[in-house]
Amino acid sequence: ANNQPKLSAFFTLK
Amino acid sequence: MLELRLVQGSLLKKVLEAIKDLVNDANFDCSSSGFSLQAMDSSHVALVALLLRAEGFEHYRCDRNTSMGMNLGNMSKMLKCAGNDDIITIKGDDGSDTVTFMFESPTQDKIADFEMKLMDIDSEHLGIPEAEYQAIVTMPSSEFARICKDLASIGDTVVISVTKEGVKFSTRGDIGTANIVLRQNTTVDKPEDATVIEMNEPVSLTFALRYMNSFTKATSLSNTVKISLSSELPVVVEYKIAEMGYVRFYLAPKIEE
Repeated sequence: ANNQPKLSAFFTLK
Repeated sequence: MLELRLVQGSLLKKVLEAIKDLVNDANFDCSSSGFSLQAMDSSHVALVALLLRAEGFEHYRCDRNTSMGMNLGNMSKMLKCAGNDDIITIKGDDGSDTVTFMFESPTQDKIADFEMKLMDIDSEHLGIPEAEYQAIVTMPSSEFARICKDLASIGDTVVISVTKEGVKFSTRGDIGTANIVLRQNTTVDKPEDATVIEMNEPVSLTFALRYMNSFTKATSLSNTVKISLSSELPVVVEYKIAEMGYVRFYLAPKIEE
């Protein structure tokens, strides 16, 4: 399942 | 001091049922504008954002911005003790390590207080900018739930493709393949039965059905669901909470192998 990116790849930490 | 009185207490019960399996612990943020939450699942692949606007409460008092860490499983246990017709009031004192849920029966002949321990949660808040989406599909929430459930019996992932022909949900698994196409349909008796496809350009993305099925636990909150799709962005699956706000789920698309 390494083709599942995490949300941090799209959104930045506040 | 915080005191939030929600006449339609069942909404809060439904919200908890919608999110408690996706997220274990979360900080509820209370400000003058409303009661909100943003939390990711443990694998940081999906995110839930909840907003209950202050105007939706019969009484809303929040003297200063407060963040209350709660275990959602425990919160759900407590809210399950409220009747569906009960008025629910959330009460908190500054600096306290507990929150109180008060349940009042509609006839005021039964009043219950449940005090729950708060917890310290290190949560990571993501900045989610406003975005243009390539396609937005609005459809009956029950139909979306049915499709996700049906496809999960065949495969693990769903490809959602929007073209001018309609929106296609596809999966494949060991036993075979499945394709479900919905066309735009606005000639319905009730507006909530419509399927509306707003497409700026065609888009096709793959998602884990396990998460999609988890999102559909919010189905009872809204007759319709809005699915916003863009390559390069997580999908947004939004259930509006009438008069009050929304529950939005974000899920990162899978990358084709």
